[in-house]
Amino acid sequence: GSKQYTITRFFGKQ
Amino acid sequence: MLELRLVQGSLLKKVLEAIKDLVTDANFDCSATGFSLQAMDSSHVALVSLLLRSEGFEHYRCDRNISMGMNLNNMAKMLKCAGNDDIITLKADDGSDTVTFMFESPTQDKISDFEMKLMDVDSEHLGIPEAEYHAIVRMPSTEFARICKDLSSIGDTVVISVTKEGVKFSTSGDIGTANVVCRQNTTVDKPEDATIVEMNEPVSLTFALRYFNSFTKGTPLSNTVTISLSSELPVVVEYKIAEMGHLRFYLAPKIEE
Repeated sequence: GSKQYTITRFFGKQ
Repeated sequence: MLELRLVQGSLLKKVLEAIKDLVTDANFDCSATGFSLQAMDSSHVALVSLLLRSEGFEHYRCDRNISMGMNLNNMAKMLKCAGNDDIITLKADDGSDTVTFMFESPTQDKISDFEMKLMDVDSEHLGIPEAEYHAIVRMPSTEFARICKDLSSIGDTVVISVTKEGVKFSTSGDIGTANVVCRQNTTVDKPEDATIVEMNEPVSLTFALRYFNSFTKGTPLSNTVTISLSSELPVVVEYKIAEMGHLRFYLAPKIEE
């Protein structure tokens, strides 16, 4: 199956 | 002191209708650059980024950077009370825990003000890196909305693939499968009816359709939508807001484990 990634996996906290 | 006068008040109404179901509470940030918002949905899978540049307002006064926490459903309720042709002015005093929306009819014969309570919203600002996308598709926003709606009656996820031939939207579900291919088409009477596929590299990504359907609530903001795809990045679905800025939705992909 495929896993739903979260946005924070790609964009770092500032 | 904050005072922002937007002649085309309907833009703000449309923005709220486009984001209120995706995001519950958010901070609106006001600075010399403009009026902006960045917020994630509750599952942190999608991110909304709004910018209304200060130059797009008829009057823009923002003495110092200010962040105003608002419940978007409540804000939408208030903005629904503005007429489509009304001029909308946002006002807030320094240190105040309320914001005032003032609505003026075009003929100035009706002036209303609605005061809304602000709230503390915990939010983390994410850094969105500048990216070179593998493919950028521009198409009529109504066409994109139609495809998302149609496919979501068949399946839950959409595979978006861009090749030389065009952009393909595919889904599958219990009742069967569906593929919609849009080829580049620039031989149209109006430029906004064109479909333009810019591809640097072929790309294919899988996404949850329900988010796309939520993003298409931005359709009234713009005749066209731009979809930017890269294999290692969230997709960007962008609605330009004429003369003012943009509403961008970012959605993290689903990746095979």
